[in-house]
Amino acid sequence: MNIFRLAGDMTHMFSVLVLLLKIHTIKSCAGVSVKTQELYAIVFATRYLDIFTSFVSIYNTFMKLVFLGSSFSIVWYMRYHKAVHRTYDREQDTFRHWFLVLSCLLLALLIHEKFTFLEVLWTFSLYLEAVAILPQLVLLQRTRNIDNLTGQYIFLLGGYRGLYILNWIYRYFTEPHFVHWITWITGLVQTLLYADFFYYYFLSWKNNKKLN
Amino acid sequence: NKDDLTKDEL
Repeated sequence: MNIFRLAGDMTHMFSVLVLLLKIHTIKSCAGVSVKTQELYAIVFATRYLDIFTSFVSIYNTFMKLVFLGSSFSIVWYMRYHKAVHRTYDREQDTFRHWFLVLSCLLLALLIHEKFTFLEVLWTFSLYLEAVAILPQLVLLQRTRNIDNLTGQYIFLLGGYRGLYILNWIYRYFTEPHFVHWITWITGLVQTLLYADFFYYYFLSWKNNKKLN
Repeated sequence: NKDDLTKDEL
């Protein structure tokens, strides 16, 4: 464990807790894409299949449970909680995210480190996580403006993978033969997808005006 | 073994 990875995990945990808290407290999910939340639930479900078979550490297991619990709770709130579901913007959140699932699955079947069930699903979860934010970014552009909690959610979500990139650089230089091209490339693509959001987020913060 | 090492990240 290094400071970059710990900071990345904390940032990631805060991003999902910020969103869950917002939805739970104000009973609203305005501006939030349920499709991105569903993609994240699938990412965690397929990445943490080994949660019961291979034990890494208490921290690792605890964080996996936090991510699984929060992502499925957010989807549940947005789909089945009456008050919250009423605030869901169905007309605007129209990204065909099942195509993302299918293409990532096909890609994982083609490009992976080992052709085993767990490894292919793990690789699939990396590809899917890289593009999972797309429905949310499209919804953001359509609804033109964004409340600051959702903005913070996206900012933290983008930031966590950026911190992971620093972690991979650190591990590459400190651990012999620590090379994982698939993880690195997907992590880089994921972070780059947030680039223009970061730009506008920074502008709105600098000019102290509403993000839109 | 190598596996556990690679899967130590979230």
